[in-house]
Amino acid sequence: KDIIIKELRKYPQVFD
Amino acid sequence: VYISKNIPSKKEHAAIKVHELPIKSEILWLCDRTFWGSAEDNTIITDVGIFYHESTFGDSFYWSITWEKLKRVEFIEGRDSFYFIYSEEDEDQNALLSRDSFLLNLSLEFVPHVLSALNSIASQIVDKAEILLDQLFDSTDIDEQINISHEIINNYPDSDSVYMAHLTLCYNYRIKEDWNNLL
Repeated sequence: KDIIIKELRKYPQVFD
Repeated sequence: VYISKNIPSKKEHAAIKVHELPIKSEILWLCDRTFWGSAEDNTIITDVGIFYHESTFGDSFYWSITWEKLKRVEFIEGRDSFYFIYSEEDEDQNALLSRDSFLLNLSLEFVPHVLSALNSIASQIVDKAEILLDQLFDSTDIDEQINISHEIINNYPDSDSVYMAHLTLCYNYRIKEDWNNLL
């Protein structure tokens, strides 16, 4: 879970 | 688009229901693909994998892939699609999902970010059933082998390791002359 959130948060312009 | 902690609970519940996920599942990322915000058409990411649902005129299309099976993701520009690769030997198993299906209004400039995120996750999440199987082979203790076998069978019933787990279980129950469990 932590791995996934960390990777998605690297690209806030896409995933946030 | 919503990320963990900011997903409205109504949308989260709708998505869990649509994909028939266990009630307690946590959605880490959700792309609501409906116009009216019901989140019934969606792309979601959970700790298990990626799930996609789309309904058109009463027909439903479901697609999903678990992280443990996903090897990598590529983008095919001419087809404007993401190519999810989970078997290098059997290309028929791999799946295409169009750019818009994955993330509504995703512009081309962001595609490398999506690829980078997905591939990074896929490479970091290893097959836990396979690790348990390695432990099973390394173990010399019968009771430990029985416990590990049960863990594989209960938690990863669809994995390739289940056959070996059942075999080990039978073998060990026979050695212990535990006929009830063997049956």
